[in-house]
Amino acid sequence: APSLTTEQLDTGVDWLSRFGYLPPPDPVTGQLQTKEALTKAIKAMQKFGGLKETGVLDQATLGLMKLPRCSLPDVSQAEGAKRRR
Amino acid sequence: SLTPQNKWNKRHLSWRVKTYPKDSALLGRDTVRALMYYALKVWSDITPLNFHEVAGSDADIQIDFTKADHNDGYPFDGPGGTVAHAFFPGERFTAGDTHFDDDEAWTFRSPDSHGMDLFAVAVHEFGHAIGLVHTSAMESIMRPYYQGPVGDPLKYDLPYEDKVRVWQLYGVRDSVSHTNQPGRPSQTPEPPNKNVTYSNHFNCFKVLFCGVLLRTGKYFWRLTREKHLVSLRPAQIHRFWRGLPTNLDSIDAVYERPGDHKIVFFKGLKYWVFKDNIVEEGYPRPISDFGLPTEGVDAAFVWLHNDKTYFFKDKHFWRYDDHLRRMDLGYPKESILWKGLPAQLDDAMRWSDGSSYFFKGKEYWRVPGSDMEVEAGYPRLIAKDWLRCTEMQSDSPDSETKSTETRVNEHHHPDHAENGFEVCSCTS
Repeated sequence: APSLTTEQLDTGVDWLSRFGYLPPPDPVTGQLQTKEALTKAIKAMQKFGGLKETGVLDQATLGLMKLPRCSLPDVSQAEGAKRRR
Repeated sequence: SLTPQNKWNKRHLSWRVKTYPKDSALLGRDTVRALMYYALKVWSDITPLNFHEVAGSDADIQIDFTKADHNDGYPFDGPGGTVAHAFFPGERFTAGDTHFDDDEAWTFRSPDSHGMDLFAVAVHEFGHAIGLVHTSAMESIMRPYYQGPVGDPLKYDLPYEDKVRVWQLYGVRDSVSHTNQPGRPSQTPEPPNKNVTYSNHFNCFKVLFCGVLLRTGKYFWRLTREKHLVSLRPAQIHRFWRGLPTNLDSIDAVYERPGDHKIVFFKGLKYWVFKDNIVEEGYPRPISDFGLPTEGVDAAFVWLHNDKTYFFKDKHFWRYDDHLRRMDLGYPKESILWKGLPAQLDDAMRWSDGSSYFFKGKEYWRVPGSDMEVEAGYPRLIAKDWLRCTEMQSDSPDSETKSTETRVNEHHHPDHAENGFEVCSCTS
C-alpha cells in the first residue's frame, strides 16, 4: 500500500481512538500508541466493518473511516479497559 | 457516559423533540415528529416498552438537532463523518437523549444521494437509547455506518438480529404475556429460566396459525413460518390453552382437525378438543372414541396427500378419517411401512412445502409429498434447521439441559412420557 502521509496516519489514529479501538493516548506522558497496538486496533476495526483484516490503513480502511456514521464507539470504554487489563 | 448501561427499568418512556433541523425547508416539524414517533414504534412494537410524546423538558428521551460542540462531550464534525448519537439508558440526566447533527441534510423518502435518511438514523439511535450497542452483523440496523434509507417507515421490519438482541434485554411484547405494569406484580409467574437451548429434545413443530409451536414439558415456544423464534422465553401451555388441567406436565400429541380446524390435544388416555385456544364443553374424553389403543399415542398428524389423520404408537400406526369420524379398516399397521422412520416417534407434522416431518429426540426426518419413504440425507438436527443454531450450539453437550429424569441410557430413547420432553402442537 502506498505509504501513508503523516496526516492520514494522524487521522487514522484519531479515528481509532474516537471509536474505542485504541485507548486515548496517555494524557500525562503523551505516550503515543505502540505499533503493535495500532495494528491490533486496525484489525479489530476492519473485522467490525467487514473488511479484510490486513492490520494496515489501506485504502478500503481509510474509505470506511470516511463513511457517515453514529458517533458512539464500536467498542465501549469498559470493554476496552477490560481487554487492556 | 457512553458505556452501555443495561436497560430501562421502567416500561413507559416519554419523548420530546426539543429542537428541530434549522433547514426545516426540507423537513417540516410535523414530519420530524412523525418520523420520531415511527422510529420509536419500531422498538415498542416488539418489546413491552411504551413511548409517549410530552411537551415538558423532563422527557426521558430529549431529541435535539444540533451541531459541532454542543456541550455533551461528543462534538459533531460538520457534514458527513459523525451524524448522530444517543445516550444509553440509566439514571443520568442525559440518559436516552438523542442528538442529530444539524450540519447534515436530513431527508425523508428521498434518494440516498440527497442526504441522510432521518428515519433510518433515528431507528439506530433509539436502539442505543434503549440499550443496544453497535454490532458488526451485516443486516443489523445497529451497524455503526450509515447504510442509506430503509424504506417506508410504515412498512419497516426490523432485522431479526436486532429483534433477538432487544428481546434479550426486555422480552417480547406478546398479546398473550402480561407485560409487567410498573409497580404491579406480574400476573404471569416467570417461567424458570427455560430459554430454548439447542440441545433440548423438541419432538415436534407444527404449523399453527402460520406460526409453529414447539414444546417441552409444560412450556412452549413459537416459531414464525420463516422458522424464527418469536421469543427466546417460553409461554406456559396451560396459560395459553385455556382448559387444560394445570397439573399437566406434558402433552403427548396434538393435531388440527381437518374440516373444522379445531385442535385436539392428547395426554395418556384422554383428549381435549379446542376451538381456538379455549377447550370445548365435555372434555376430556377417552381416546377410545377414536378406536385407539389404550396406551395413548406418540404422534399425530394429518397427511396433506389424503387429508387422513395418522396416529403413531411404538411400532404401529392407525389411519383415521376425521370427516367420517371413523378409523379406517385394516389398521393398525406396522410403522416400518414408513421406510426409514424410527419407532416410538416423538411427533409428526406436515409443512407448507407439502412434505411430512417426523421428530424424535434431537433429530427429524422428511417424507416428501405422498411418499412413505424418508428422503435421503435424513435424519438431520432439529436445532440447526429449525432453530437456526450454529454448528457449535446445535451439537453442544446437553449436560446443562439434561434434567435427572432425562439422564437415561443413550442407546435407547426413553419413552417420552418419562423425560418430560414432549412437544406437540397443531397444524393449519
